[in-house]
Amino acid sequence: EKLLVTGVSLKKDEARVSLADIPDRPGIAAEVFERLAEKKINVDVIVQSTGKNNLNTISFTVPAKDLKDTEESLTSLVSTWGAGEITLDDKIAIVSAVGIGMKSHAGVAAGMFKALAKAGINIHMISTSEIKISCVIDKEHGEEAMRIIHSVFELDAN
Amino acid sequence: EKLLVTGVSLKKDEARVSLADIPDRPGIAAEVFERLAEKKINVDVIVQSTGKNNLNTISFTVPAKDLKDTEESLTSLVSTWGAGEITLDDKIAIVSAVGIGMKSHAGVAAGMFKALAKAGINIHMISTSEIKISCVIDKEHGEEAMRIIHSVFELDAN
Ligand SMILES: C[C@@H](O)[C@H](N)C(=O)O
Ligand SMILES: C[C@@H](O)[C@H](N)C(=O)O
Repeated sequence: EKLLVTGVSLKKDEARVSLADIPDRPGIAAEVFERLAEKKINVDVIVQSTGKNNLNTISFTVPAKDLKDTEESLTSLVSTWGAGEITLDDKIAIVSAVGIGMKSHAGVAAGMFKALAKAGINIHMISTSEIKISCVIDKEHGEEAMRIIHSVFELDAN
Repeated sequence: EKLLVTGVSLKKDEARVSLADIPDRPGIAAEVFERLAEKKINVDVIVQSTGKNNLNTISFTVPAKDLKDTEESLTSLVSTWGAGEITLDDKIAIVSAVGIGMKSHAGVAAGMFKALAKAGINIHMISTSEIKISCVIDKEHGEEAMRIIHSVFELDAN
């Protein structure tokens, strides 16, 4: 399938929240997002990988302005579970390669990850959809990541 | 924003691969997907949450028929890193709530996760996009998950 990356996007106004080592049992994810929905906090990317030893980590991004509210609404939740640790990072950028035919995206993913590796940029989170591959990286590398992904996929610098 | 979940989809022909406790440094994700691209393995969902202690976990799904090839191509990679553990699961289903306006999806996410919790179904992986929220669950719960998500979002059972 001809991989067609048509553009690169960069978001720098979001913050990352992770709930690490939380119980990996039914109902936990529901409690987290019920709290956020009550506070009307907009959530963008949500990722959860597979857990281990009955513990898991859920990471998500929120508008940087809502970071304080998010932290406050989740702190009491973590203490009721008696497990877990909240970590936050507002110095992130979300860089995305956008295009069609991402479905078979091992090739596109490899290309994007190689571009970031070449620039020595560490990938903190990964999320994919049919039309997009997104990486959370340090905010200070945002523009550089855009440039290098542009050149790797031979997009005209606009 | 009126959340508009228009449907539920279920995939039962994929398998989940996780590379747990791999080095969290630039270049690692690139190596994984270069191997898979060389073998022309189609990758669907890719998720990576935030790491800890310089280690991270990348999970992704491949067609169940490619599981053996995937495992073989990554085993030698893990031994060159001297860190990490490959786990596989071909008894998974990917259930997704599909709709527009997912952007502010704390409400939709909470609804979907609550539905799965009510049925006692554990969520192994989570991935979101503008139009979809996907959960990897045990294959045996696939149909039940579809039914309960249908009823929670008041979709006509079709
Ligand atoms: C960790 C969390 O996702 C849990 N597995 C749940 O089902 O809610
Ligand atoms: C774990 C892996 O994603 C690593 N952080 C990388 O940049 O490749």
